[in-house]
Amino acid sequence: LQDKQATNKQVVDLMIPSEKVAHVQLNNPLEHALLVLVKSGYSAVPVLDTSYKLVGTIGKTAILNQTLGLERFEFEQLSDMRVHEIMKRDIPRLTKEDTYVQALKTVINSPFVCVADQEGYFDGIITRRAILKQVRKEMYT
Amino acid sequence: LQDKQATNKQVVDLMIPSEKVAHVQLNNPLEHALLVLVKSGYSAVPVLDTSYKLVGTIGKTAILNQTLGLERFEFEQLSDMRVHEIMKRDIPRLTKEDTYVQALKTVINSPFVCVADQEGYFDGIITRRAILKQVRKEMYT
Ligand SMILES: Nc1ncnc2c1ncn2[C@@H]1O[C@@H]2COP(=O)(O)O[C@H]3[C@@H](O)[C@H](n4cnc5c(N)ncnc54)O[C@@H]3COP(=O)(O)O[C@H]2[C@H]1O
Ligand SMILES: Nc1ncnc2c1ncn2[C@@H]1O[C@@H]2COP(=O)(O)O[C@H]3[C@@H](O)[C@H](n4cnc5c(N)ncnc54)O[C@@H]3COP(=O)(O)O[C@H]2[C@H]1O
Repeated sequence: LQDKQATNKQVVDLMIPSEKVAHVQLNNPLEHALLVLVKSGYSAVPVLDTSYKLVGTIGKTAILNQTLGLERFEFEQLSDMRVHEIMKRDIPRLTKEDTYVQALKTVINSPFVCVADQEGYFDGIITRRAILKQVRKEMYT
Repeated sequence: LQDKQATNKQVVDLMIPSEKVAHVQLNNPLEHALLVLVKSGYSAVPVLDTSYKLVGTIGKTAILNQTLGLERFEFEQLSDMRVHEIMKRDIPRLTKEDTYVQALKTVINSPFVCVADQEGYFDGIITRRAILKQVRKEMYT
């Protein structure tokens, strides 16, 4: 790898910080989680616990999957279930000190990747958009 | 730009061809469109007309926005409305002969970009994942 071709930028320089990231809580009913997703416009967001530790992610697909009945959508299911019952727990993670190249590899299979510290406290997210903007910058050096 | 840094790959080399792309039709009721999206797992897909010309895109966010009532979700709205009423028509487009660099610029603001020919016939889609995999390949040359 030539020095020019891969910046020494770190995750912390490229991430959206936690205060700007929409999220839901473990205990929220699915109907509330869906409302957060529809109003924010995001297809999936991080799930945090009450001490703001990262526990997983949840998206519209997983929520709507719960409503697939035999003949039609059964949206009433959503008020009976909670985020922790269907969220994705096995998620890739980065730390603030990880490199741009490490981050690029993780977003190949994931539209966004959560950033957390050693104790699991949520720091922010790395998005494909942030990585692609950095890729474009590097093409013109 | 050094020759090594930006391949001469074209959109046709990187795209998912039309036969592998889930899509909906202009006239589909929104409930059917949502079913296609939930079962395929995709958050948004292209919209084609009956002669397979590209007319726009539609996603779960736009569909679910129609169900936001004052106090709760009003999912019954979905059987009364059609794709053409809420789809996004003003979308970026690429052609098969466009370059990898042109494609990279378009996916900065869009998770996928539709590919169509001069007459508007749908050829496929370029995804962020395909672009990011190419970026990674180019880092190791
Ligand atoms: N309000 C908005 N304003 C401008 N553009 C918007 C937008 N909402 C979505 N987009 C565009 O659509 C892409 C896909 O969004 P999606 O919600 O599916 O997927 C998003 C979402 O799941 C998550 N995400 C992004 N920003 C977030 C935030 N502030 N809070 C929570 N989740 C976020 O990261 C994924 C990838 O985001 P990325 O930026 O790469 O890609 C975004 C961005 O290019
Ligand atoms: N069945 C599956 N198998 C493996 N991975 C999956 C998957 N469904 C989704 N993913 C992963 O999730 C990302 C976001 O998918 P999303 O449906 O929001 O956003 C997708 C979707 O809106 C559209 N798309 C991708 N493939 C499609 C297809 N065959 N037909 C229709 N639309 C497609 O392009 C967007 C970006 O796709 P991209 O591949 O960059 O990014 C995908 C991919 O990394």
